[in-house]
Amino acid sequence: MNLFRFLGDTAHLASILVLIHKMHTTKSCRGISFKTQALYVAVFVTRYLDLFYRWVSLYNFFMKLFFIGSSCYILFLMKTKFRPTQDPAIDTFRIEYLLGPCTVIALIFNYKFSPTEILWSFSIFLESVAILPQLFLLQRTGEAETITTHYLAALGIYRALYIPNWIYRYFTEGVVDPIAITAGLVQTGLYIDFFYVYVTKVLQGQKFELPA
Amino acid sequence: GKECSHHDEL
Repeated sequence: MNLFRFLGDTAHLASILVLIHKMHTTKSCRGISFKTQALYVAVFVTRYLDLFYRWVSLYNFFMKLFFIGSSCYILFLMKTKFRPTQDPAIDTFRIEYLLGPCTVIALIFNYKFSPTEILWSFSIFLESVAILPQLFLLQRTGEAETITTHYLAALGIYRALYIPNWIYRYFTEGVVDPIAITAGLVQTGLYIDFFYVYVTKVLQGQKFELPA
Repeated sequence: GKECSHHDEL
């Protein structure tokens, strides 16, 4: 564990709490892509199967439980209490275009051709693109509630912080994880446009609006 | 391959 990874995980945790807070305070899941949230459940469940057979640490154990539990809770809220505030008509990204390629790539690029390692690779690749339906929705509506942009910013910061974590681990432990690094760079890259608008507008106190 | 180092990451 190093500071970058710890802060990254903290940002990830914070992003989820911000999202749940947004839903409860605005009594709405407006502007949130159900598809992205469903993909995150798939990401966490396929990656954390090792909860059953690998002990890492108490921290690792509880974080995994939190990510699986909270992502399922978010889906539950979106399908029950806040269902009327959800608009499937704008959440139209075709996730089969993500699931298909991620499956194929996971079958090709993995550290061992075993079910759990393939699922681990799949979860890494899927996570890297899981935000696309959300960014697509944002692009379609052209604007977002400020709290939703804080959620996305925290999520982007989480991924960005994993990059110095890998650099640090390379120099201190000599480990390199090409799959996680490649997917992580792609994932962080997807946030660049968002971050530009976030920094130049939201952090200056303006509303998040995309140029027409 | 070696036991992958990445498995301690979240």
